[in-house]
Amino acid sequence: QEPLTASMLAAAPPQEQKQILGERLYPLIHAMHPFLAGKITGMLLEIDNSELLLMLESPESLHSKIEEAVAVLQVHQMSESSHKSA
Amino acid sequence: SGSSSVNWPPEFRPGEPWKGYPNIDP
Repeated sequence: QEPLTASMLAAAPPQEQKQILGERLYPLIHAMHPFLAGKITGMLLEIDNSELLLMLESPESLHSKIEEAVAVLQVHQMSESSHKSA
Repeated sequence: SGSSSVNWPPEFRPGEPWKGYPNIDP
């Protein structure tokens, strides 16, 4: 798969840009967190496209962002379940 | 007033149109 560039992304409509980024991010995230990949990808798509492009080029920054997202997701899920069980 | 945070974050599904954040400004 050829690397995604800013000009390739800019050629697509805004809504489709997130779709394209998501399709690139998902398999990378799935390799690390198969059960949370969809949710984590959804979270990361909140980030600016330019930053997402940089993350796709830099596995280290992508990995740290994924771990950050997992931590946020776990806290969120814990607070949701404590609300429900209260 | 109910909270809508239960479904956060929206889940990305490969091959399906992404409409998690419809209010993105170009």
